[in-house]
Amino acid sequence: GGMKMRGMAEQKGIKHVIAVMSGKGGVGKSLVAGLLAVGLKRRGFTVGILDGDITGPSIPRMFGVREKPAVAADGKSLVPSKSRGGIPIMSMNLLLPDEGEAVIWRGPMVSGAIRQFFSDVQWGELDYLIVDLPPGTSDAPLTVMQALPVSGVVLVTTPQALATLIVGKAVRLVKQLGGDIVGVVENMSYVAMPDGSKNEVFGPSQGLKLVIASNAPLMAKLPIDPEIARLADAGLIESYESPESEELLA
Amino acid sequence: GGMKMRGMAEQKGIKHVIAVMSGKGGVGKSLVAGLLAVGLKRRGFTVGILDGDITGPSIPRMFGVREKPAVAADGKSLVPSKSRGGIPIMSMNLLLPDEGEAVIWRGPMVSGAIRQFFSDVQWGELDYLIVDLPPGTSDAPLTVMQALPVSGVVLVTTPQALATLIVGKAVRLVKQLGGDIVGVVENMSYVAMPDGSKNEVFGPSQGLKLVIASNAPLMAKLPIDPEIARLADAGLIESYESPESEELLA
Ligand SMILES: Nc1ncnc2c1ncn2[C@@H]1O[C@H](COP(=O)(O)OP(=O)(O)O)[C@@H](O)[C@H]1O
Ligand SMILES: Nc1ncnc2c1ncn2[C@@H]1O[C@H](COP(=O)(O)OP(=O)(O)O)[C@@H](O)[C@H]1O
Repeated sequence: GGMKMRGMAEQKGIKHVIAVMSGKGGVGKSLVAGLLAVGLKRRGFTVGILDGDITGPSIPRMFGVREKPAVAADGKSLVPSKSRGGIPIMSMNLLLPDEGEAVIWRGPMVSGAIRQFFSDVQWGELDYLIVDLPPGTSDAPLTVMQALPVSGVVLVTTPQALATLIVGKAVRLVKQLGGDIVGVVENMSYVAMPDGSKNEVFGPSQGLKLVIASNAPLMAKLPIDPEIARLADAGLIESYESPESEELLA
Repeated sequence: GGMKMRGMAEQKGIKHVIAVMSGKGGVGKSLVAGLLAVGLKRRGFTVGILDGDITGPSIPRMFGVREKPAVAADGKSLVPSKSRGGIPIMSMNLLLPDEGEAVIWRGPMVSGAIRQFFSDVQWGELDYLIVDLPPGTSDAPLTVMQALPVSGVVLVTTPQALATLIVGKAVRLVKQLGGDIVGVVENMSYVAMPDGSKNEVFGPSQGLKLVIASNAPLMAKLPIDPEIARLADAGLIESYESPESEELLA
């Protein structure tokens, strides 16, 4: 359902588009988008990632992908770069001469890039395309929800009441645009201490509030795990495994 | 210096405008903006906060401010709401009937709101106006850097290489627009353990890279402190004190 505007972008080979959203920055949207894609791939699905954070793209770095997308035979569309594990990825950071370059674009340019990353990329046959969204409820999430055939939204939050308040705004955006929220992931829920206890450094979980507001299940509670930061920084997120991240797709 | 566009917004009573920026979400920009304002106020300066995160505003919640800004005698401009400690605050969340409401605006509306929050608010005489910016290098930071008389930028980062890469893009934005970076704050540097050791849950500090890129001093390294999350969620950030947060203004 939902308010579809100015001609939906088309890609016949993609069965499901899943948008990973939060409204709030730094909660782990890119991480969850990456773990979802890796988990789906491990279960035998064909999956790709569209990095919808045009000015702050972190997917390529997390997956250790530096190779530029090739121009397809038609001379117009692009062939996405592949991760070590064979996941096609499209991101602004792969198009820049240097990944540290700033992309200083206002809304219309950002929206145009997202449309092109969906329509003008040869994704081929995919069971799932995971779209990582930037924070806020402005151009990027609006364009994705209105121009892409999104089948479901995964919301990412952290335990703080502040984060819950802002993520709650993303719930309202999805509802107003007629989208379906398939699940809520609470990230950075605790730090596992040497004695086995859980140190809730960001306070007690508020995930239930979002489960109720979005009427969607809590998919997982992920701890702050130094291993995640290490592997993500080293471009090796595909080798992260943990019981909690397995829960994401249970 | 810098590229000033379409008429700078005017406010004669404000001596210095300090923008708090990161490019990356969730690193603690709002927290650092809040701690800077509280620290300046404690030292006897007059200070206000403009919440430039139009779609994800968290300043009012952190300060426990719910009262709506009043319309001034001229029937047009607004009188900012005051925190318990007397800090004037202007934020989109104070204008909404309910703080959980989503503001689903594209770039031009976001930019318009930021300009109005500067020009159409009766800030009075201020030594400092702290502007909290949303993540990304799109409409909001561009409008602030081009339309407001920004005297200095404080950059906020966290230890991860991923965060450092994205914050590095904000450094390039500020340099391209001729702004001055006055300092770098690394937040969430470690969790203080019961035995006095520091658990670097997000990996070793990369702050030096940004100090070099921005040619600005490292103002402070803040730990992940459950007290911060608790006070921020309770609207009591004005009562937070710690040796590390004192370093911010040393
Ligand atoms: N559970 C976690 N444990 C440790 N580090 C994490 C965790 N989740 C995210 N991170 C790290 O924190 C940073 C922010 O995560 P990211 O996925 O980029 O957030 P977002 O996309 O919401 O801005 C990244 O450097 C990432 O590697
Ligand atoms: N050093 C810290 N220790 C504990 N909690 C923190 C710390 N810094 C920020 N937080 C919490 O983390 C969340 C994100 O911080 P925030 O200032 O909103 O980041 P940003 O403005 O960069 O998105 C908030 O809920 C805040 O209270």
